[in-house]
Amino acid sequence: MDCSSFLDLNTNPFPEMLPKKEASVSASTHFKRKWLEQDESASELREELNRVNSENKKLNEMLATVHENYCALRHQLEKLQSRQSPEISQTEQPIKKRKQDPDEFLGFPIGLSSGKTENSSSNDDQQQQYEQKNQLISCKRPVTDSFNKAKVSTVYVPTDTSDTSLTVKDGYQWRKYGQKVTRDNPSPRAYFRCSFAPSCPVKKKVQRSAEDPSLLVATYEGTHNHLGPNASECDATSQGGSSTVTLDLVHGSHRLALEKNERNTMQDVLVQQMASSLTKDSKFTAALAAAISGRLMEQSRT
Amino acid sequence: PPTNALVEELNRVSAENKKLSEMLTLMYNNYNILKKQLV
Repeated sequence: MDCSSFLDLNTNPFPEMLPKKEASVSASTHFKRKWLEQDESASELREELNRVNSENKKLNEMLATVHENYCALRHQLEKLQSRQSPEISQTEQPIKKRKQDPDEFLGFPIGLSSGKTENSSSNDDQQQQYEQKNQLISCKRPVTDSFNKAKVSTVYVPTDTSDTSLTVKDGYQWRKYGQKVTRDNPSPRAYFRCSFAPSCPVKKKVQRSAEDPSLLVATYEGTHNHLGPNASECDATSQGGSSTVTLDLVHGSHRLALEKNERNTMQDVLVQQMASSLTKDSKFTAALAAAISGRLMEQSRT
Repeated sequence: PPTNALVEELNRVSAENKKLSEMLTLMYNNYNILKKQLV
């Protein structure tokens, strides 16, 4: 480096011949400009940071307010539910206790809802937890839905085309609660509820088939939680083709009980038939009498 | 270096902000669901 330029000794009598000095001046202005630019960007960044921080604070406040309102509403709902069905609320108490933490229920990461700032290094972990909890919440609903989902079965019943009553005699008693005309079918659809409702959740929809008007399409939703109808009351069994209808309607324990009854009656009939045929057989009675008398003789000897 | 620190801090606060917004949306949705249930 040329020290003379720093000391300004003016060793060169021709300053116009000094291009190096010009270069150094331009470099310093360049640095100054750069520094100013950096300062400006820093101040801009600071402003932005302040803005985002204030937004953050506002969001936290809003979140706290909504959280409070949510908790109040939930409390109200729980109260109402417990008032409406004390029995159900008693059985569901452990589930409700599990849901006590609203943060957990909403799938929030720990510590955020209370306005706590989090460490940036653990951001990813907490984000994962947050997503997992959200997934859990979204998964929880379908599980309960599938659990409560009613069994749906469709039954085709032959009927007179002139009959417009839309009644399917399946042995159960039904209460009609509605009727509507659907787009896909010119004949109306009737809605029925089991007469044991609301304790029995079974519903029935009856509509004449669009393809074959001589058939009624009955769609059953749910399973009867009470005893099935008597065979004598069941009109459907008396109609040759529709006996399968009642079989479709018999579910679970009712079906098993019926099968057991049938088996028992069959066994009784077989035993009676065997007994009558054996008593009619004279050889068998003679053999039996001999065997019994032989036994008696042996016993008297001993 | 101070600019870099500022940028880092800004990124962190922005990420937190985003998360808070998501949470607020989620909570608001849940609140509305509950409200509907009550009605």
